[in-house]
Amino acid sequence: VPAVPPAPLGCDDPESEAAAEVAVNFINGHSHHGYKFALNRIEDIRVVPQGPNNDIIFLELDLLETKCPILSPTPLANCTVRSFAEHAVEGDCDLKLQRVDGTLSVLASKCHSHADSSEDISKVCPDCPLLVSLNNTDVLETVSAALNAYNSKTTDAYLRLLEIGRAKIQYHPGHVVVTEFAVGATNCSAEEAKANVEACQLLPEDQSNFGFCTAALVKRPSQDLQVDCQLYGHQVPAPDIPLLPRPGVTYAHPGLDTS
Amino acid sequence: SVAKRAVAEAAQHDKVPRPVGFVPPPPPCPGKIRHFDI
Repeated sequence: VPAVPPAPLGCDDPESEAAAEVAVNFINGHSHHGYKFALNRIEDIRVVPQGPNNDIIFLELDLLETKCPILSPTPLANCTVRSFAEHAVEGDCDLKLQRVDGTLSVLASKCHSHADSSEDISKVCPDCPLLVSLNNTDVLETVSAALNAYNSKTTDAYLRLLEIGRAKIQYHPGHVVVTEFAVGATNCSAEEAKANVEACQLLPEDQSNFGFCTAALVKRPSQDLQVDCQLYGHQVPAPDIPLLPRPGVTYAHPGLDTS
Repeated sequence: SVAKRAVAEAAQHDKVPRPVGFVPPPPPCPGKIRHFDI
C-alpha cells in the first residue's frame, strides 16, 4: 500500500515557524538599506521532498518594517514594529529553502516592500503625518541642515550621510519635517573637516563606525531644528554576510525589490 | 435484493454524523497575524 503522503504543513506549525525564522534572519542579514523587518504572517508554505531527509521548502511571508535601521546591532527581537498610524511599511517575500538532515538554508529569496496606502492611514488617523518621497526638497534640506548642525557641534568624528531612511511631513498645525537617516564616521575630526571636508572619507571596513540620526525641522510657526545621532561603534561583520557596498547617498524607498 | 438508492439519499445516510459542537480545523494557511494586517 503506497505510503500515505504526509499531511501538508500548516503555516503555524513549529516546522513552518522555524523555516520562517531562518528566512527572516537571512533577509535582514543580506539587506543593505532601510530597516530590519519582522515576521507578521506566514502566508503559505509548500514542502517538496527530494529524498530521505532532504526537502525543498517554498515559503511566502508577510513582513513588517521595524524601527531598527538595518545597520543597527539591536537584536531583531528588541526591534519595535512600526505601528499602522506611524505609516507602516510591509514586505512580501518569496523564498526557497532547503532542509537537509533538519538543517535549513536559504537557496533564493525575492522581496518587495511598500508603504501602506496613505488613504488607509488617513481614514484611521486623519491628522497622522504621512511618509513623503525621500528626495522631497524639504526632506533634503532638513537632512543637510541637521547633519551640518550635528557636525558643527560634535567633538567626535565628522559624520557623512549614508542614506535617508524615512521622512514624514506634517502640514498642520505648523509645518514640521521629521526624517531619519544613516550616517558613517569618517577619518576626520569635525575640526579637520572645516579645513578640508573633501579629505574626509568613510572609515575602512575594519574600523567602520555607522550610526543613525533623527531630525525634526519646524518651519512654522517659527524655525527650529532638533537633531540626535547615535553611533553604534565598530561592528565585526558576520562572516557570511557580504560587507556593505560603499554607497553614496541612497534612498531606502519603501518599494524596494531585493533578490 | 439489491436496491439502488438515489445518490443523494445514500449520501445523506452515509454522511458521518458530526458530534455536537464540531468545529472544523482552521485552514493550514495563511497563518496567524503577529502584529496587524495592512
